[in-house]
Amino acid sequence: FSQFMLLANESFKRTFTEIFGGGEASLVLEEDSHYLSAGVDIVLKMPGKRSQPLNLLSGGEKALTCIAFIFALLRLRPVPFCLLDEIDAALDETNLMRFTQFLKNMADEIQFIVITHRQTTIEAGSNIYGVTMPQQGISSVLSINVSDSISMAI
Amino acid sequence: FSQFMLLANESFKRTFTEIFGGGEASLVLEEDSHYLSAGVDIVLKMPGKRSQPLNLLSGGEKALTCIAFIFALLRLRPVPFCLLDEIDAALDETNLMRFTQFLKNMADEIQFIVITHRQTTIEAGSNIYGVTMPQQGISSVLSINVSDSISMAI
Amino acid sequence: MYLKRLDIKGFKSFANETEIILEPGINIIVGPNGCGKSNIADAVRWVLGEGNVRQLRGQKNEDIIFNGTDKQKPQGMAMVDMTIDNSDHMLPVEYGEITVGRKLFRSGESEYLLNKSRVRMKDIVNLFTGTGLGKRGYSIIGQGELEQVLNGQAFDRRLILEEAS
Amino acid sequence: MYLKRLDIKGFKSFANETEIILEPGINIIVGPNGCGKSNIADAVRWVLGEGNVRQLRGQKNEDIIFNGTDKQKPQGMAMVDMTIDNSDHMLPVEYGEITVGRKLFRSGESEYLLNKSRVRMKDIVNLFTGTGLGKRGYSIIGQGELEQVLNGQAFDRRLILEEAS
Ligand SMILES: Nc1ncnc2c1ncn2[C@@H]1O[C@H](COP(=O)(O)OP(=O)(O)OP(=O)(O)O)[C@@H](O)[C@H]1O
Ligand SMILES: Nc1ncnc2c1ncn2[C@@H]1O[C@H](COP(=O)(O)OP(=O)(O)OP(=O)(O)O)[C@@H](O)[C@H]1O
Ligand SMILES: [Mg+2]
Ligand SMILES: [Mg+2]
Repeated sequence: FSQFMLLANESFKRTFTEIFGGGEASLVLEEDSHYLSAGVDIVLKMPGKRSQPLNLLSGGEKALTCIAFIFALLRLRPVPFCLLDEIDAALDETNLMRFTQFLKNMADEIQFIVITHRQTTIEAGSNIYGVTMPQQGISSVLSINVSDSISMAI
Repeated sequence: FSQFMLLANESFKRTFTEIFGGGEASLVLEEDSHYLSAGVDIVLKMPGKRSQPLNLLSGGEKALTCIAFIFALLRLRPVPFCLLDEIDAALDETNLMRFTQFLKNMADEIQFIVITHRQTTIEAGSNIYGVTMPQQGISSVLSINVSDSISMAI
Repeated sequence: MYLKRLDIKGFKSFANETEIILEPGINIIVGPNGCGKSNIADAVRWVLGEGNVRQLRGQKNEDIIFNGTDKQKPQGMAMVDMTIDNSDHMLPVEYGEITVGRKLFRSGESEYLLNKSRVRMKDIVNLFTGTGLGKRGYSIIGQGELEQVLNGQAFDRRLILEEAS
Repeated sequence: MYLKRLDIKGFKSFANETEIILEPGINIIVGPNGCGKSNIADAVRWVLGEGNVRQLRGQKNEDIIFNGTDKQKPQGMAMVDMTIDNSDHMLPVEYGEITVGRKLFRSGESEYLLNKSRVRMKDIVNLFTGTGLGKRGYSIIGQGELEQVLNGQAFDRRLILEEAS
């Protein structure tokens, strides 16, 4: 496990700095517990700011940090497909672009299924599916081609 | 208190049905507790759907229900000002319009301070303030006039 | 290996037989609030062997069976079939295509299917071991679950890492 | 009664003296992630007498004092002044305008001010009693707190109703 911790830490450092365009981050084992039950803490510093307790981070900074953590693991140990349900809700437009860029970089290796309301994310997709309820209470799915999808950003 | 419960229930029914364009809702005291310590449960039915446990609701339906609850109280017992921090994050465009319409209806009586990333909400405002960090890590606030604000939807 | 197709019927708001054909790359699902997008995510979790109905926003098992609308009666069964392209044989079986199926009846009876033959739930769970498509994995991030990585316990993060290693 | 103006200095990311003039009606605050919007909400909560630093995302009291950047040193004090238009005399005092102020020093010392005269924290809290601007009220809904109404305990909902009545 400690072997893997080194790799995970490495991947997280790299992914974090890439996705935030700077800053520093690392994964550390909790000190005050027995080795086998020690949890993993995240220590980080946003670009230009000082290292601070995680709680002081903004909603969007937290969301993007969690995304960096997940993506760091995906790069290290890919899964065949990854389903993401509205994980981009808290991101501003700039961070949304970074997030979608990352998706595109990994899309050769991993199939992504992304539920979203955000236009920028929709535009990053190669296949769009619209879910609707023409009959109240009963779902129905249709395949949408990319140009119509912009107006489907509901 | 039970007097107030009746008023609150009434206001919630009305607000819910208005904000969802249908459906039913009510506030009920928990049965299985002593009167003084009984909590308040919410029972509801979305338009066209059957009454279901709250957990099965979607992210947006839950958000709008919470908004209906808060607004029901605001109509009953207004506060001088109300600060809302990104409460519109989970709403689709249609529900966003309903939410902003409600804000406008109450804005004569209550001053709203709304933090948002959503264009529709920004357009409902009469005063816009942009917060930025020209120096990394240090916040700065400027008043924006309404026409520029559309491009500030970050 | 990728998720090729989902067939959903009677599962939550999917009263009618619904077929969703997916492609490699980035598949986007959009739609208004409450129309069923997260229900699709629940369907994937469920057919992969999710045993805890609370992870699917339910309270009792039958909550995931279509329970009717103003105009339509409840149904007696929920079923989800997931078809996986296995031409790279990431799954240790000879088939180039695998269909995993799950049914739940109001009586409480369950069925699990692997390419049409009846199996047990643990056979399905075992099939996917090592692929990362697991319970503690990070292959499905549900609505509102993202923040758990930071807000959750340090030990949960360790579990995620252990699952990955 | 409405919130006319906020003056913030040394509070969280507001290193420099910042003045925000608000109007009746709908005031919108926008900006990128991490630029300080929720910090403004925290400042309002704090100056109204929030005693629990965890409600402001802090762990210890001095977390709310500007703690520096790559280029600027930490500061020794956080202060927030909130000016309220009281021409309708909703607040039971003779003034048509009220300024509530709060300071915190790194030493741990605190100051509370009401129109420039030193008061205790409970005087500030009492001033706002009955207006709904209270601890359990619904006048400030922080980021991510909305869902609490449904996800929280039934008893918490009761407390909110009791606060309102
Ligand atoms: N067993 C069931 N029978 C019928 N309808 C159900 C059942 N379980 C859940 N639903 C309905 O499905 C809807 C929720 O769908 P879902 O969570 O997929 O929405 P969503 O598209 O993700 O929306 P959002 O964008 O708000 O997250 C709810 O209206 C709920 O009432
Ligand atoms: N005491 C402090 N000193 C300096 N910076 C601080 C302090 N406390 C918090 N911050 C910084 O303030 C930022 C958070 O600001 P805030 O939560 O207001 O963002 P926001 O504009 O609401 O963003 P979002 O849109 O992502 O919610 C963080 O980057 C955090 O590091
Ligand atoms: Mg959803
Ligand atoms: Mg914020």
